[in-house]
Amino acid sequence: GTRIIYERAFLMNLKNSPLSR
Amino acid sequence: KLPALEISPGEHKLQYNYCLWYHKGSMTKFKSPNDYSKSLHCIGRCASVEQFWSLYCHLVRPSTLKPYRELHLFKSGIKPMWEDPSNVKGGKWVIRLRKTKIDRAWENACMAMLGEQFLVGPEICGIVLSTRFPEDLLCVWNRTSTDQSSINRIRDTLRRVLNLPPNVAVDYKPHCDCLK
Repeated sequence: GTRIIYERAFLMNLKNSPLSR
Repeated sequence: KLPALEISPGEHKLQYNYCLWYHKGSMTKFKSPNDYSKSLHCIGRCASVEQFWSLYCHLVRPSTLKPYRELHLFKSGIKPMWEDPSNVKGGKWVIRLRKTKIDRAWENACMAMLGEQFLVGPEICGIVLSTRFPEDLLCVWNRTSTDQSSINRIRDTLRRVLNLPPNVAVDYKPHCDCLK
């Protein structure tokens, strides 16, 4: 299947998302 | 055997699930792999980016850990031991870093692994942070110590994501050398 690739900037943006708390 | 991790709507699934292990080492060597295995504790798991952050944000910064502590972020199903079937033919890249550099390096290495930046498919087993004195160690474990193209790619990605100056050495060590 497709490989799920995330750039660092994208991952960092999710650090403070409500779902990450 | 742990139950499967669930992902809530809106979360961003990772390519692999991971387990974070903590190990409090000592100067004395473990007598057997079994003793070492018992000293490893799974302190959390993640299947999505959000689950990783909620775990990560509860951890103290690596630079504040005492010497001879280890954090292992490994793919689910792979125990961070040389003897694990996924590791037994593998090896690791080792980077020595000053305490002032380790927090950022650990975070960037985790990001690269979770985001599949190494582009070596299932070759990556996990990442280890080992606190020592005066420097700490950051290691990336892979499955196949004879897979030169994957090994080179892991090294080049590490150099790039950690922004390592050319004078910082990166050494490869097959696990079989450690098992001897």
